[in-house]
Amino acid sequence: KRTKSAKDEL
Amino acid sequence: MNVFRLLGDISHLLAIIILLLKIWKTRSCAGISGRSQVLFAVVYTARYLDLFTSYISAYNSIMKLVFLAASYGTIYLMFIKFKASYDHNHDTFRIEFLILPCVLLSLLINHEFSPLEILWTFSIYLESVAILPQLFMVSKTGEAESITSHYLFALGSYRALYILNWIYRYYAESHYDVIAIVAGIVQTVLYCDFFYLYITKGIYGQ
Repeated sequence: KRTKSAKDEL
Repeated sequence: MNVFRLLGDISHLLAIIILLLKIWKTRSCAGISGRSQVLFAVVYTARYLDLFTSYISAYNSIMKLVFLAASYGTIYLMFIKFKASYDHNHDTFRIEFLILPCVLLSLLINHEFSPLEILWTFSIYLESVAILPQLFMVSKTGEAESITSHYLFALGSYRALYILNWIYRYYAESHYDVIAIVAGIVQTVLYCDFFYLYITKGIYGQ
């Protein structure tokens, strides 16, 4: 399942 | 972290430093859109609120603080310290026509209907169009100082490098975020005309 959140990016 | 994202963040940091140096050294913000800088400050404020709630890495936290400080510092220089050099007449893009649609879109299309997530989504959408007042101003004045065009080239390159980062993460980490990717592509496409001018003939002193 592909994860969604890119919250570790600036 | 991958090389594309690192280069992207460096390019982003370089752009912000070039802008601050340009304003500080020339003691003037001629040719710079204060409206775009306001939009960037809103983008970073809305996106980096998680600075206090979630710790990812020292790098992540430090860069967020640097981007926040630099964007507010630029606004201080433009609207207070070197206010006399601010070019009101050419910086006229109606930013409410950018902010309102981004607010609506972030309420309609998001990953989760929670305050932090909506603010993050709003900041992603707004960032994709935040440069429009600046590009509009350059097109109105018909030229840009060379330092300003270098700023725009670095700023446009940062999100283009992030697209490579997203491709890498899709294949290497099975990770992707449609909202960030679509907005990032829109953001980079908006620079295409400028990139063409910058590379073919350096738009300054046209």
